[in-house]
Amino acid sequence: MNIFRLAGDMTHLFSVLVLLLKIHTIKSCAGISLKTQELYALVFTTRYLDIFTDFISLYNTVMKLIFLGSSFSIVWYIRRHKIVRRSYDKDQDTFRHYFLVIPCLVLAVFINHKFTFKEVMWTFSLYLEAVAILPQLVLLQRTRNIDNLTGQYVFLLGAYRALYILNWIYRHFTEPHYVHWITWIAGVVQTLLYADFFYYYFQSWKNNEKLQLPA
Amino acid sequence: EEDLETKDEL
Repeated sequence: MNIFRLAGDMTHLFSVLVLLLKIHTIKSCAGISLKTQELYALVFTTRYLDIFTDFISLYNTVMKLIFLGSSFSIVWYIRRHKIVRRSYDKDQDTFRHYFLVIPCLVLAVFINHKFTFKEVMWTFSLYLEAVAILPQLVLLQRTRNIDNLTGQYVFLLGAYRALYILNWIYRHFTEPHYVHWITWIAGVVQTLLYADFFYYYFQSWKNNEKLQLPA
Repeated sequence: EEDLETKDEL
């Protein structure tokens, strides 16, 4: 475990907790894309299939349970909670899941490290995670208003993957056998998708004005 | 061993 990975995991943990706390305290999910949250629940489910078969460390297992629990709770809140669901903007959050799920599945079947169920599922989760933020970014551009908690949430999500890239670079140089190009590519694509959001986030932060994404 | 290596990350 190196500092980049720990910082990445903490940033990721913080992002889902910020979101869960926001929804739980103000009982609103305005500006949040349910599609993205459902895709993340799918990412964690297909990524952590080995949670009960391969024990890596207590930290690893606890974090997996937290990510699974928080992502499913967020989906539950937006779908089922009698107050929160009223603030869900379903006419704006229209991104089709299968536009992302199908291509990632097909890609994972053809491009993977090993053609086994677990490995294909794991690769699928990597590809899906790279694009899962798209419905959220589309929703932000449509609704144009970004409350700062949502902005912080997306920012932290992007930052976590950028820290993971530093972790992969660090491990590449310190652990010679550790090179997984699929992980690299998916991680870089994911971070690039956030790049334009980062640009506008920093612009608004620097000019101390409300975050506006171009239409 | 290689497999475990990949999977030690979240």
